[in-house]
Amino acid sequence: MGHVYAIANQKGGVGKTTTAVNLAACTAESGRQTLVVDLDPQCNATVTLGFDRDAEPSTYDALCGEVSVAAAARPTATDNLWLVPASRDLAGAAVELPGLERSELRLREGLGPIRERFAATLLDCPPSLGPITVNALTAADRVIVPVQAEYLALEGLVQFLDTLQTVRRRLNPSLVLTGIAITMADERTRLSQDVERELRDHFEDLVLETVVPRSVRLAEAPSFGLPVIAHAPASRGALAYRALAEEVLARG
Amino acid sequence: MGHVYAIANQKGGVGKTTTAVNLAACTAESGRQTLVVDLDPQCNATVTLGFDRDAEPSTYDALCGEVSVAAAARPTATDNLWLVPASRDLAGAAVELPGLERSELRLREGLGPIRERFAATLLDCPPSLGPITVNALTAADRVIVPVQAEYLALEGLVQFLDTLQTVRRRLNPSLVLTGIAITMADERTRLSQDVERELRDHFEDLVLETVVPRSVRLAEAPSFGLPVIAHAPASRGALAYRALAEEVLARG
Ligand SMILES: Nc1ncnc2c1ncn2[C@@H]1O[C@H](COP(=O)(O)OP(=O)(O)OP(=O)(O)O)[C@@H](O)[C@H]1O
Ligand SMILES: Nc1ncnc2c1ncn2[C@@H]1O[C@H](COP(=O)(O)OP(=O)(O)OP(=O)(O)O)[C@@H](O)[C@H]1O
Ligand SMILES: [Mg+2]
Ligand SMILES: [Mg+2]
Repeated sequence: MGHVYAIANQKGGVGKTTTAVNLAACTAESGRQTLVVDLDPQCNATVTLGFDRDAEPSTYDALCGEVSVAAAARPTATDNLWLVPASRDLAGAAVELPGLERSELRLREGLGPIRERFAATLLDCPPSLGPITVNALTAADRVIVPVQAEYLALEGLVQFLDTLQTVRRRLNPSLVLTGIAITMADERTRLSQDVERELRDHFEDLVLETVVPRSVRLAEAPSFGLPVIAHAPASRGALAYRALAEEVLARG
Repeated sequence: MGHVYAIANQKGGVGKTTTAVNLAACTAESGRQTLVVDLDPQCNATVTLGFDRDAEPSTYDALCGEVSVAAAARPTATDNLWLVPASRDLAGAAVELPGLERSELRLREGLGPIRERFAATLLDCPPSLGPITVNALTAADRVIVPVQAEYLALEGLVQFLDTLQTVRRRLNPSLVLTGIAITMADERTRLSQDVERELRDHFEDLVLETVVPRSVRLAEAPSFGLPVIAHAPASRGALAYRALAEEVLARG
């Protein structure tokens, strides 16, 4: 039985796409069938995995009901790793979805039949708390919240956790927060150390042990259309995401 | 006669808030009356300028018509710098606005009376191309697009410029792109150099000369509720934003 993980945080640029794609590549590398669903109209996960934007069928088609998620899933260059690509018209979904019947449940219902096929499904969310992210949180079993080791990212975390509580109460009582993942940490700066300490003091074991360091290999990999474990397998970024994947799977 | 600048890019974490707040502080330092309007439900510009989230009246009250923008503007700790704070209910505006009469013009009409009072008004936009950003692009005379010197930020730029064209054609024909501002550049990495070269080759003089380097002082300043020119006046970040402000004002 697989899990569906929402990779979400309304703060922009904290490493949601980088975490979704690289965690997925690590679970695929360990032999588990893995699916990435790109829910962001920026199509960053789609491009990071080597596809063109606006491939069809896309997540938009699956959300608005024309095709099933299963029909939109396609294999990537990485063994065991599949993708449902995003397209730009997803930007319209944020305005169209609230008008549809049972709109918050569309992704949950769309994913239904294929949950069994994948050991792990990762939902890459856009930087907002709008209808698409709510759909993802309603469809998911688990949530991973990437947080940059910086002040403004810390600021927004409480707001995100409030939203999580509301979705859990109203739409998805079984949703579990797997953890908060510290990303782009620069151990040399006091700021990064202070933010990490504050996070661990405040949120305790909700914060995952593994910290992903700032590593230029991670920022380069998307320009080759590859996860970092394929682009630079021995880099600090690749080692960190392998460790993070193990920790996430161990948390169940 | 002042200008209204939208600081916008749907890519998250590219330095929109950091650019809006620090450009504004530099124009205020030069003796010009300056206003920052925080249009992001994350309230990052509000917090960066030392205010609590959810201060009232807020941008939400001005957008949904209960108060004028002038009534919501308040002075900050920096001379000549004023702020219209954001609140979390702005997240609801993205869904509510499309239902209102002439919704795209709300901010433009709200700003009308106070344009003359400020030499520069800077609109900090959320990381999306939704109704709030469209409102900002319709209200603005100029647009500044911060872009991180990284591959994924480059990817999203074409999509943003397409949207800009659409807004200019349908809603705001006099909107001028002041320029693309390269932020968080790390001159030591090949990636940063490659992205900067690609930007300048592709977009030529639309790319502003001044490049803002990655500087931890810029990331620290928000935790003190201060712009970087107050927190660390001699830092590379402060010097870069002073130079960027001069270049922006010179472009008219
Ligand atoms: N650990 C890291 N070290 C260095 N660069 C990183 C790291 N993680 C992510 N990046 C880079 O930082 C930028 C932001 O990361 P990413 O796009 O994954 O964040 P995001 O939260 O998905 O952004 P958005 O809010 O726009 O969806 C990207 O250019 C990415 O390549
Ligand atoms: N030049 C810089 N050097 C170092 N850190 C920076 C720089 N500019 C911004 N930052 C930091 O990078 C992070 C992202 O910047 P910021 O929040 O301004 O981006 P944004 O585009 O407004 O994000 P969002 O999409 O969430 O609104 C913040 O933690 C900020 O403090
Ligand atoms: Mg992303
Ligand atoms: Mg911002």
